[in-house]
Amino acid sequence: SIQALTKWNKRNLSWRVRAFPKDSHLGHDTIRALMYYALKVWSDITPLNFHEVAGNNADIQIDFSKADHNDGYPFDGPGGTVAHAFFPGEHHTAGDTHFDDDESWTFRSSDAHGMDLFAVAVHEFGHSIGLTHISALESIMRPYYQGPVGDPLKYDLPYEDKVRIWQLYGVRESVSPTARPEVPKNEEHPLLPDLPENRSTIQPRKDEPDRCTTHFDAVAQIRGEAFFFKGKYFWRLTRNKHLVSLQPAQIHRFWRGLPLNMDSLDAVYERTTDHRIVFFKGDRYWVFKDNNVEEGYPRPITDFGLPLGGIDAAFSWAHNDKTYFFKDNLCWQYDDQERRMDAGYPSETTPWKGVPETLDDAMRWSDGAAYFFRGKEYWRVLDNYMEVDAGYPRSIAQDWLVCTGMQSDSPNSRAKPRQGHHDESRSENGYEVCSCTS
Amino acid sequence: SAAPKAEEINQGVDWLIKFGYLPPPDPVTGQLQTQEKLTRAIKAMQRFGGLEATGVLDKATLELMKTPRCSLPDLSELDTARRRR
Repeated sequence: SIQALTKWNKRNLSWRVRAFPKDSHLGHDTIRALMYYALKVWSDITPLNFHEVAGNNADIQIDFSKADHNDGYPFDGPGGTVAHAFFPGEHHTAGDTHFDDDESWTFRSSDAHGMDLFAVAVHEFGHSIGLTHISALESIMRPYYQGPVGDPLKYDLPYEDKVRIWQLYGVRESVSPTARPEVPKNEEHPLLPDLPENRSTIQPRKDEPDRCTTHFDAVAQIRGEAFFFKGKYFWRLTRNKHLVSLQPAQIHRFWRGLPLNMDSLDAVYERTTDHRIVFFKGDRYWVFKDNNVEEGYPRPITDFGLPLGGIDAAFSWAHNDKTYFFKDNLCWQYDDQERRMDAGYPSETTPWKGVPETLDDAMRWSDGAAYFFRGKEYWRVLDNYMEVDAGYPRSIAQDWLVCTGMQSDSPNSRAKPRQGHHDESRSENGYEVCSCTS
Repeated sequence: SAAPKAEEINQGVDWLIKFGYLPPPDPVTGQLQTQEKLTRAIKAMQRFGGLEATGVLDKATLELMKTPRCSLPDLSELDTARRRR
């Protein structure tokens, strides 16, 4: 898609929520706060400033409306089209943003069917300031809804989007094109409601584990996203490594067909040959197509040439697409293409130096590296390497499950923020960025 | 894979028009679109959506068309005009 030819000539833009949703569990203050943070995503890195006003003359009028609302872009009920915004210009609707009031708008929800209001608002405000759709998978300006993008207070735009908005407005003074924007501590920001598990009205379920202190039963990359399984629950992270919800989802409510009395899993992996998802528990395994179990399962793990007694971990290594199974100090190499175990296994040594002798689970990730999990720590082996990367093990809670001070479940489990870590790269994805702010 | 039903093709054409991949129907010929134009539009949509550009309204393409999304077109009128030129 080409870049829109319009942009705002002024740098100070006013906004207002003109019409709130008629029937939403999100309060007015939450919606205003989410709009504030979605706009802030863009003003953090450009010379644009947004301020909320009360009158009818706001540059960006925000409405929750249904069906035909007289702008030529009628909404179509739940699903389908969920929102739109008008590009900058002289027209009276320029910058205006409309959300479909028939959608189930959510915030920090584990409900897979809801629409995360913050994620959609960031996308729509991109249009309000002049960005068109783009096909890049990582971009927030991709036209399709891709699920929540994580905590509004910590959201960092994908690099493609930063570059495109910098092309329109330049870089905000004091912002390095390669560093994460930092929020000045003395600025006042609207409060977002407490995290669901901290609300006094919603008690965590008794068996719900604390993601910041637990050891995980299984970890897997499924459809490019990361899944952390513990007991009857799992947490999900998007392709960009954003935690979808701080609250875990129940395994049975998402993966349909596992026995209801199953209280935990041993290992999970996505088969590279046909993208089926394989779940292991004890001597049995289940094969899923998407989130439904296939006919004829469970079956015994001896199908793989594994002995009875269960496994600890399973993952497919990106380097050779072979699947590795682990049990205690033993490791097997399996060929999913040929559906047979490779000769010479089990072995008492893993192919990767520095990986712990016993594992909770392992997974490949989109950076090409293999990740090994044990206890509260994980180890990384870079693509094409046979040895654990320097600086590992690191904390699973801190690096994957957003357990920094503010977001941890309990004060006792708070992890310290990462020290002395910053990206020194001047370019990403082939873009070079020059900062010319004068 | 099974061929798409007539209803799915109609919905697909509407979708492609709505999001800028096909020009709006000619007032003289009504909804008629040439097969070549339709195939090209489906390919463009598939490329934009990260699917393999087959030009066929297959299951994955129809699924993507059902995915919740922003109402704005992916290709602007300027884009379409440029391609036409």
